[in-house]
Amino acid sequence: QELLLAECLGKHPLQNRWALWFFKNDKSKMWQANLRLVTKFSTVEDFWALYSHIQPASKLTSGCDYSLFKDGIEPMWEDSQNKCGGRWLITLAKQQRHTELDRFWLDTLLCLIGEMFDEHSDEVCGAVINIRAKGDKIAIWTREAENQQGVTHIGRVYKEHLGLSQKVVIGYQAHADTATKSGSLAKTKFVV
Amino acid sequence: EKKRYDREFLLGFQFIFASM
Repeated sequence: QELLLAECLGKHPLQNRWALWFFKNDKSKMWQANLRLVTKFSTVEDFWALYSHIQPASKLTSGCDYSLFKDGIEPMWEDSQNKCGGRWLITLAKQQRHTELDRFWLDTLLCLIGEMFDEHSDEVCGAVINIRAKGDKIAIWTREAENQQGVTHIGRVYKEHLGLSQKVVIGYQAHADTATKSGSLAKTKFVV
Repeated sequence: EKKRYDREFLLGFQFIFASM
């Protein structure tokens, strides 16, 4: 009966095919050898089947990342579709790993696969979550840092979907600036 | 036509597929 029901239901196609990547920090290997493609999906149903069977981000060990990118874009600055882009960065306090991290990451994923950025959804490349002892980070990567209108629209919608207060300010950094400066020193190009 | 889904719609599928 369940099989028959599943066949009758049909699946809901997404606008894009998405790839989930996993990074585990092993210092004995090169950075790219630590980055693995987990799987790709292109329907709502397959997204949940995947999401339900992987570790929640809050249970990963420090140094690990999940990345969700459109099929054909690798989760690294060097990819041709990322190199002129940047990221909206959410920096979390340590205690937020247990209270908000998983919800923020799930809402980030839903924003991406649901194409919730209106006519600017094509600007989105993917999203990354970094699990780090000093504080976790979530970011949405977009393809063109100079597209102020698109970038700020994405930032405003993203902030609203995370349920962040108007008092909270989030910043956008161009990858070109992040790549040449260490961590927190990277220049903030836009804020919302 | 673009395939767009809102949060509530997507969340509606969560527990159906978590239990399969």
